[in-house]
Amino acid sequence: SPHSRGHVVFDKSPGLFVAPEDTAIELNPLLRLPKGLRRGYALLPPLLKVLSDRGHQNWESEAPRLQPHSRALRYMKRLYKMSATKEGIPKANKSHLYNTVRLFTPCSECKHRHKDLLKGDVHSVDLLFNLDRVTALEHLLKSVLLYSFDTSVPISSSITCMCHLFIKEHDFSSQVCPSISHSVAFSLHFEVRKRKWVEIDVTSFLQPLIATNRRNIHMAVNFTCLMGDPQQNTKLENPINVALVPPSLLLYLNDTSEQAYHRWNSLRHRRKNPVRPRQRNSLRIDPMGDKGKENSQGKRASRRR
Amino acid sequence: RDENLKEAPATPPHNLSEYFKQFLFPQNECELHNFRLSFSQLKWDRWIIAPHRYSPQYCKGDCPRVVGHRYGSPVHTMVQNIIYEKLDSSVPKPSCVPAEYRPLSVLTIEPDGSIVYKEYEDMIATKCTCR
Repeated sequence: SPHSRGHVVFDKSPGLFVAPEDTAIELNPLLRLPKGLRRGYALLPPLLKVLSDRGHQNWESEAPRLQPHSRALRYMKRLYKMSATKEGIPKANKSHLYNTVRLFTPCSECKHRHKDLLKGDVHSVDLLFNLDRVTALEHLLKSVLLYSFDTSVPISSSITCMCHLFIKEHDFSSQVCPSISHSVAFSLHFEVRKRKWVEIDVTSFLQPLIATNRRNIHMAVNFTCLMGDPQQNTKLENPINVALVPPSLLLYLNDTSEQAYHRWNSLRHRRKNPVRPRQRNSLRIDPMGDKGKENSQGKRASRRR
Repeated sequence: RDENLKEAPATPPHNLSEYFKQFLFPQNECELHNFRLSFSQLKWDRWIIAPHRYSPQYCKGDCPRVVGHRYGSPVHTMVQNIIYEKLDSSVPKPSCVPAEYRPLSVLTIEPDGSIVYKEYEDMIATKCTCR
């Protein structure tokens, strides 16, 4: 649009229009970008293709895309329904900060057992995530390891897992095996419900890596799962062979580029000419929106009313 | 007014309210029009998972000479009309364009197989203006 022409970003970070190298030449000069810019937005290159003279290009010629795991698709469709209306408009009552969520499935894994290390069955999974798609203008708010498991454990039983998470560093120059840079150990207790997803917040653990624009993250996860809940003094017993599908990595991001929807801008705009009473709660809201607090405040307001 | 009454109107109004409405709400004037598409029409449904339908809408219609507050147009719009009528007709008349938008959430599959949920700004026109 006219008002953005002056703002088109032409520096190293992917900007307003990103076109794959091969099509850039065919596009008219106004839309062409300097070489070396990476593909940034899934939506824009095809918009450009449709608009370019060769819009009639046959889409079949586009390189086939890797198909994501159906489980991952199911999770993201659920997230979509929670975040947007049927017409596809971001839900106004959602106070979350993120305007982008990316789900990565590990691109390689190797599974091996350590029989005598810990009590119970120890599973070890090697994970390598390639984060190339994250652009320079997408800032990390939260990262989660997303576990789904198919287990023969009956529903609504409690499981306690001891997990050990390692970050592996590759020193390509010395061709030595990857070394472990830092690790974290934690225990996880959860009830097996109908929807078998477990989210493990690893934001602080991955923050230093992602902040340094690391695009390949190599992790290893060891976990042992037992039935029972130590806090309720139930004895941990009969280790279960939980066949955990290797976790996906979920990144909640705030995209600061012009194309992305900036919820706060529209809120500020609305504040200038409020059409309905202001929200009482403060604006400091965590990236996921504070559902619990909202509810209690909602309740208090209704009680007061 | 008496004279008007004397002259027979070109089209005798069947009912007066319809007749006067055409002066209150001129026809073909700038307004928002519905337009709905499905990504499968653009062959994008292979990588756009949601939404299935997208209503971008569009603006179409004539811009009145004296735009006034109805469109929230800046004074410049009237000046441009004056330039077009009085000074240089090669300067285009003000156009009927979107003035406000709504965002759209899109769920897509990336070439590497990862999945991205992103909220895009200004994807649905909700209001038109002349400028």
